[in-house]
Amino acid sequence: LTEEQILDSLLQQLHLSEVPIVDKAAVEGLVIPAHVRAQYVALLQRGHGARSRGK
Amino acid sequence: RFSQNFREVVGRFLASEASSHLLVFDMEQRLPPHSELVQAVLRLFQEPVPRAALRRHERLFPRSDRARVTVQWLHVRDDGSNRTALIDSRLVSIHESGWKALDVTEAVNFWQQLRSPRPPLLLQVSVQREHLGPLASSAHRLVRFAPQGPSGGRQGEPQLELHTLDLRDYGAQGNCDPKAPVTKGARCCRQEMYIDLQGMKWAENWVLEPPGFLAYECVGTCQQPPESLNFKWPFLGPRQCVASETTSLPVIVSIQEGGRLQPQVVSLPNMRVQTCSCASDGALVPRKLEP
Repeated sequence: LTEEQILDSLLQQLHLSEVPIVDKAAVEGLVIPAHVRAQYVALLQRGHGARSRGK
Repeated sequence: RFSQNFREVVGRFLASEASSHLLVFDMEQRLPPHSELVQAVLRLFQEPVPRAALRRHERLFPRSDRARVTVQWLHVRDDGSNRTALIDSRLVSIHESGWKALDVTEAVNFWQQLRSPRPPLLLQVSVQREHLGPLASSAHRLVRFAPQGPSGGRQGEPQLELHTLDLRDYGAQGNCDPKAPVTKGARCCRQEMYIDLQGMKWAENWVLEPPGFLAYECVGTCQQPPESLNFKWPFLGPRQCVASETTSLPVIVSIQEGGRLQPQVVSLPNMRVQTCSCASDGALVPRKLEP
């Protein structure tokens, strides 16, 4: 798994053609709402179960 | 039919009556628990056609002496409904007799995906005209295979041959031992590999979670099957240590939406290795059985 593959996958999932410029100050004030975190944790736990076939 | 763009297409249904019979194979205990099915072969004994019938056929159809043999996997569901899947098909000549082989690996793969306790393996063998059409002969009526007898063991009885590899010798070994370095020639295993997202410039201020993750990777080598197996299946490449099951990775990123920054969850497919296996390039990837 390479850095490029991770970046390509992220851009593809977000339908972006390049990495967005994000202002550092804006991120520092950003709080992750509980429902977003809950969605993330649910996906993380489901990821350990749902398996896709590789090669 | 009701489209304005197409002239109505009229077809004729040509009855191609076929002789068919159902083969039942009890599969319990036939596949060892830790084995990989390389190939399943159905052997049918084609009985010789009597000379008089051959001569009569040649007078009527001098240019057509073949018939099509088709094998379908039959699954009878719990509710009594059934479904079939085409597994293999080949042409046989009425001038030949003896053992004919058909590849029924996919049928056994389907059977393996059924829930336990699994029913016997049902194979529907049908013999049809070589092709439909006015010139098709009735050669298919002269093709006969020795049937399955109740007692079993009759001369020429259909045989199901299962070729397997013992995964204790030819498989992967699960997770690598974190305490033992993976040396050259070590057996295929899944090794921890940590991906540090915080160290990636492009992720700064963009990827909020996770700071990094365990991706794992498949390392090591696989034992190659005995020469005889390679000889039989030249299309199979060498067995390699590959990621046979992977899972996705959820991340939280900051997205510009409506003029302000929003955190959003995105799932990246196939980012983490769940299982490593020894697999050959060119090997059949079992079709998933529809529910």
